[in-house]
Amino acid sequence: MNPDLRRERESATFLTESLTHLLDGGPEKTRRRREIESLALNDPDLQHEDPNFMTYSERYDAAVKKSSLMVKKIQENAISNPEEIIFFKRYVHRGWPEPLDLHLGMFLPTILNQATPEQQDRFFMPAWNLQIIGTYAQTEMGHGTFIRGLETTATYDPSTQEFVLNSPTVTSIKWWPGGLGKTSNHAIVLAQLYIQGQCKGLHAFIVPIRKMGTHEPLPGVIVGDIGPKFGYDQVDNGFLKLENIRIPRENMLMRYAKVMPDGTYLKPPSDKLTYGTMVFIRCMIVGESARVLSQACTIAVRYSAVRHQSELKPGAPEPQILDYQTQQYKLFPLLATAYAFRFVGNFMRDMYQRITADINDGDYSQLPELHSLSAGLKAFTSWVATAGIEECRMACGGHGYSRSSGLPDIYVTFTPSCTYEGENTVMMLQTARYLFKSYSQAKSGQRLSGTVSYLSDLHSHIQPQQV
Amino acid sequence: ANRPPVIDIDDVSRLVEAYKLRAASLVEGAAHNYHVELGRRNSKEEAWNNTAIDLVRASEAHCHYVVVKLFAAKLTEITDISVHDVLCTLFQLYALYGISKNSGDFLHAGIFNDQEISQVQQRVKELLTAVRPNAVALVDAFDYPDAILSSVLGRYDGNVYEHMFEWAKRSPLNKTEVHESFYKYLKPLQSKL
Repeated sequence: MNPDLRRERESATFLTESLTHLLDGGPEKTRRRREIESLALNDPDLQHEDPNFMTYSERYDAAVKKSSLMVKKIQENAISNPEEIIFFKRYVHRGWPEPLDLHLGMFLPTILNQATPEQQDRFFMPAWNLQIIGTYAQTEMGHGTFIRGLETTATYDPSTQEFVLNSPTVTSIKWWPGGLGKTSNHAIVLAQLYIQGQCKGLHAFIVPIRKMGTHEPLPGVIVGDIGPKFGYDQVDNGFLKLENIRIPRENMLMRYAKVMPDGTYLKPPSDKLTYGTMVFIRCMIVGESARVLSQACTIAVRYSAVRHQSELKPGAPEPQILDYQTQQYKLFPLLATAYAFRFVGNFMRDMYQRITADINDGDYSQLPELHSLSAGLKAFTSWVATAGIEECRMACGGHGYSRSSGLPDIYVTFTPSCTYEGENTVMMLQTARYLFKSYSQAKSGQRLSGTVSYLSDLHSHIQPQQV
Repeated sequence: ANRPPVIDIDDVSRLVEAYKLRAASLVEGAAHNYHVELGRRNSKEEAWNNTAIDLVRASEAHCHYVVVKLFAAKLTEITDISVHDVLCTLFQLYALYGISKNSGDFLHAGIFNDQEISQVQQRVKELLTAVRPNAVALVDAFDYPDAILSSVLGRYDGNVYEHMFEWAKRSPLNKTEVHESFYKYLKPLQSKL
């Protein structure tokens, strides 16, 4: 043990373990997390080379191998709690993204939340056993956050009771979904539904894209990898062009909106329900912001305690760089932010679960607040965390630039969250729309609830100030 | 200048209140600017676009308030006094640092005056000193094993330099003492000199 770090630990004014319990939600949760961590980290099958010394293709290959083993091990160890699956997955892949991220994080949750019980029977177990490997294809080459602008079409043909899916333009080619390039054989495709010439808006469809068994692309499906990116080297982000792909009527996710065999359309209770998976991911990003920022802070603070540089007093030994006020000013506000975001991440997770339960009971009243807050906090926390990781890297001097520091990888792995699941500025404007609406309601005398309730008290709070 | 501080900068609930006032002020300001734009152009869409910067700032302030509020709420749940103290210090640092970085908003809304902003900035420096003895323990509490951090600099045992050297030895360029590119490109060049 480095003597500086030992001294630092000995002089702390609180028990580290107590704080760890608080962060985990109790001693039992810490114990269970460590148990899962140990299952993944000590399993000889799940050891891997340092990806830093591998090529793009080698990294993808190693990640697919680990992902397949991971699913087997989850089943063998009977890990079924979603939170514990996330822990296990994170420990297996050591925090790196992997080709099954969208299968586990979006495809399966979408089926659970948006499919009818019959559809769940048909798709869930094959997907859980990796016979069906799915992704979530929403973003198009020419269309991102503004999902009403998506061009992919699904036209209902009542004569065969099928939907015909098409990518009518180059800009409508699905672009970016993780696992789409080479791994997946199915995709949940977001497309504009047309019935008898009328557009009914965006709906989700389960589309087979590769033949079961041979894994060859199906006729009319043009699919592949989009090439190297800023990071995410082990993930096959892909493209998908659909040319008159016919899927049965039962492949539209029909928990809320429905298309009857004769083409009769039943509207969902709320348009926002189509975007439920995206809201789920936005809530998760808040917690992820805390995780990556706390990792970057851990690296930078420990290194700043080990590193000695220059002199504070003439002739004295080189001090730890953590003793410089400028270093503290770089790192400690970020450390405080990491803690703040951790609590906010837990809040968003609980809020999502609570409101999802309400929705299942037919209560949609909290949905607008969930949409607004998840959009705003996703943007707020991911912006701050991304800038914070970079600040931590620079606080480590030249060595922060080495991949051995771990900081470049944390950065390139996390910074896409500022643009995926909704570009951050657009997210902030969505939140603004809700704030604006709430403000107008408050002004007209309505009492507001939730996080915007303060706007009801606006006129009593804001007093003219004497300058 | 002699006005007594309106807000006790160490009081958790007052700091939450300050962020609430800032958010309210920016939401109201954005709404006001939107209506001014609307009066000028008579197009809701154009007015919205011409107020977008103010609207984003209002959203950011709202989110910042929510974060501060939730952090403060968490403090009330902590029963371990030593943990409460150290997290309370972190809360103050988070809140006051945010005020110092966005001082214009707080000044503009009349929540703080110049003198109070100076106090905030001074207090941030004091809080850095207060956090310093617990900094390593605070990051240890996140409980990331070395295998997850994948960082030579962030190793739990702090034996950074030895492992940095070991890591470098694994670079593919070090598989041979002389890289083949030397024989292919540099040696022929050197032999001509």
